[in-house]
Amino acid sequence: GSLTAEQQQKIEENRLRALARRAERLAAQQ
Amino acid sequence: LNGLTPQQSQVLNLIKQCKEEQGISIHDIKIRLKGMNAMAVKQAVEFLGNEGHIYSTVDEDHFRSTEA
Repeated sequence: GSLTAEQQQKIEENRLRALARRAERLAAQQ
Repeated sequence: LNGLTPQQSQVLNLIKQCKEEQGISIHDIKIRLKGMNAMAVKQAVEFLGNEGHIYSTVDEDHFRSTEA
């Protein structure tokens, strides 16, 4: 990996936010 | 089938296929999906982001899939 630890952390935060958003959207569709 | 338009599905599948740590850029998506215009790509990316299918990585121009 050529990414810095800081970049990797930011990416992981964005991933977790997106997963939470996905769960919200799926719940809203129920 | 999955609540996505064919265009949105195409963009999502392309993003899912990307194994790079930093994801795929909008520029590369446009190149890979030659038949789709720039506005359609931009709108699909925006929709997929709002739905939590994808997320930005090193900047607002690179994306990865939450389902990869």
